Amino acid sequence: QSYDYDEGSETWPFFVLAVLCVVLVPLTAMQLWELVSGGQKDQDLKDQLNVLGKMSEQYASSEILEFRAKNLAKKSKWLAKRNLFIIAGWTVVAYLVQYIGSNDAIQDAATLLFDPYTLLDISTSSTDREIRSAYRKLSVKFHPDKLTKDLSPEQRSVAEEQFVLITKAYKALTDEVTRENFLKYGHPDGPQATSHGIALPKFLVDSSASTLMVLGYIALLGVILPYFVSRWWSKTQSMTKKGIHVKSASYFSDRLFNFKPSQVVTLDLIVNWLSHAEEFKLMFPELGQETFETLLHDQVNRKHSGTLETAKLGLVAKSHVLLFGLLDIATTFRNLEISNMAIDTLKAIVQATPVSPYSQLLQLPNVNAKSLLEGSVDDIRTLGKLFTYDDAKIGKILGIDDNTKLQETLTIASAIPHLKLIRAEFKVPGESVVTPQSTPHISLKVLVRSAKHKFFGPNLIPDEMCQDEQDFDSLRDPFASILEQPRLPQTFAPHFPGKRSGCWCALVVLQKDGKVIQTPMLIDRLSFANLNKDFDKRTVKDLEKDFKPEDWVIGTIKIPFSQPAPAEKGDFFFRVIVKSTEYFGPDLDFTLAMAVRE
Amino acid sequence: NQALKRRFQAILLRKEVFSEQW
Amino acid sequence: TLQYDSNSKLLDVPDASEDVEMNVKQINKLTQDLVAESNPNFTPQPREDSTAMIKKLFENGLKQLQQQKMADALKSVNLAVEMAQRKRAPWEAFAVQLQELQFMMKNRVDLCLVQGKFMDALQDLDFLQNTGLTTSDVFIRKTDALMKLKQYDQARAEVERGLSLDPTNAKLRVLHMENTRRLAEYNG
Repeated sequence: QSYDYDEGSETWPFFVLAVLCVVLVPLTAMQLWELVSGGQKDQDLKDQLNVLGKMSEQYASSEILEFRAKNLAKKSKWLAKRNLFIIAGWTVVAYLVQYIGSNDAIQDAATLLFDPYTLLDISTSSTDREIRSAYRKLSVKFHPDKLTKDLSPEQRSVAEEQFVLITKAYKALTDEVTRENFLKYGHPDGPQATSHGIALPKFLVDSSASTLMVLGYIALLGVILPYFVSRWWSKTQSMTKKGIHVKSASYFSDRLFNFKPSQVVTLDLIVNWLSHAEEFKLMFPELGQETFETLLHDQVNRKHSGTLETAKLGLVAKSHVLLFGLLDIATTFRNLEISNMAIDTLKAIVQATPVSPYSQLLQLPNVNAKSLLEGSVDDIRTLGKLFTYDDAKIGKILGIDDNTKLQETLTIASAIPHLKLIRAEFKVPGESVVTPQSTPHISLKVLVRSAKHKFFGPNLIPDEMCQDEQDFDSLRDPFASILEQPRLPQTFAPHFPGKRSGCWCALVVLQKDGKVIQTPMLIDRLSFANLNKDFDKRTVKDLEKDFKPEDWVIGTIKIPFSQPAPAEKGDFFFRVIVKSTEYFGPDLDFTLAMAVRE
Repeated sequence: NQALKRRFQAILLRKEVFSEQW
Repeated sequence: TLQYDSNSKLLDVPDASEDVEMNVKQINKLTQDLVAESNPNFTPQPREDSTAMIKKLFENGLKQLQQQKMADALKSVNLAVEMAQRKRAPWEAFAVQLQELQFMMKNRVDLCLVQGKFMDALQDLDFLQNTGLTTSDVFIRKTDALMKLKQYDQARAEVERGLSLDPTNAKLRVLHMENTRRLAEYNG
């Protein structure tokens, strides 16, 4: 009851200003950061090979472009709201600052502050001599004995007050006791009167307004706050670490737990599991599990879903994160077949091509499936084999009559990246061998090449090109050098609703029991520079003469190993599988021995 | 024994699935 | 709800989940076999007459193999395997049943391979691997079958696994080289 209220509007502007700044400063910083880094990301995409991305736009259907445009509009609307809030916020801040500046009551309170430097009219970094000389000059001017006779009594008392203040200021800067007081309490005379109050104008707390205020507080603390907190909490609780719904994760776990080894793992099985995902039910509560399954199959078989086409695109966009969640769970259950098929299913959905022995060719645009499967005499299943024929013959094999279309298809086919293993080893940073109980990681040197390039053995690449930097930083963090490689460019995926660049998934399997030993490692940085090279297998005749290893860029993949090396000496075998999530064909699958020695 | 029998009886079905796939 | 038919001595659980249904089927199978068992003092010891029958059929097959009558040999061995599956009671020693089956299956695999029935051989080999037989000869035959079926990537995975368990096996090494050559051709 004895509290003072903010009659003179002295305190509440500062309160509002503080609250606004707490919100606006981080928000503005975040927005500026996004603007800058967004520009950087675009630059990265431009740096890498972009022919696949451009072609992908060209071949995308109108529904997909519409779908993307709608999503972009949603995103930019939210961004516009955020920007609006930032602008409005800073405008209010500017107004408040100006209000504070012009408010007399606040200014009066400010003048009560004791500032010896302004009183003595010197700068804050003056020396003792400067202070003394300033004091002497002013005291001469304002000393009561030195004042002129023709001053009015009021002028006299003002001068006398000024003299007292000047003396105090001098003492505050020189005399020990006064200076201590000044530093502790801000005033040489010791603690001044302080007042405590509430930063609200009285009318808000008095009479009728007070009931409104109380109701307002009750609503805020008892209703609005709990509502938002509980909504946020249930949203966080409903998602797993990998970003899928807990119900979906528990469904996948249940399927894997009850998985019978006699069951053959097919695309149909994975799609069936996916169709039970909770995310789909939440997105389309009016559709059932069987519809989801049918729509996903439509995507893989490039069938138009009629009225459900937009729904299908929504499901397909969501299936990306669901498949990664399934992959994570499958590796935790150590099941290699499911892990492999999950990645293959992602490929099938991205390329809208079923998993079959001919997927590598069917993923290309303009291919006539019928003439491919029934046509040629030789059974061609791989891109590499396809490029052993000349362009005209390829056109016949793929059933493409139009020459422009054929050229586009060939451009895409030769731009699909294939991984070629150059070197592979288990490495312990700082050691020359893998010692017992050490922490090795798997270091791979790969060549990203086109199916069109002539094959050359890994021993044609000299060891010097495969060496890593041996400096202190690389020993401390062997994975830092990976970040120097550029990000993957856009994938050719005209049937996928979003723009994507994908990644490669690295799985490590113990050969002894054939089971996966750790969660997958995602690789999203590799240089595609080699794909531009013209090293056509049909034209290069003499490998020895034409091959120049220094023209080729070697990529590095480092896979962390989740367990320490075994305690005994010996040879331990692991199978390393590096699968692309985007294209059929560019995968690696090999055995790597870990030689544990003293 | 029953598990063994079930696994044995799955052989025919697996043959069909793989033949279709390949 | 559990329902029991006292005439057929069988249980039934309508609208049951997959697991419960399987359990009920197993219980019913066991009940039927027990009811059909004539000897009140049955033991886990494998029955003499079943063993004799299975052995006879199998040896028949071997004889036909020696006479180069491959198709007939396969038929006899198939019969022997089917007999083992049907005649053996579920309470007879598992280790004996498994060994008997695996032995006959190994011969069936070879007969299939010789007659070009690669998919059949592959499924039998998968069965042998799944039931714990991871010897090198299984890997050798599986690699061979996969190569014949043009599944060169899978063949490579098999032969590499075989080599990691038996690094000095000459036959596996030869198969590995051959498969690498075929893979190179397959990829142009």
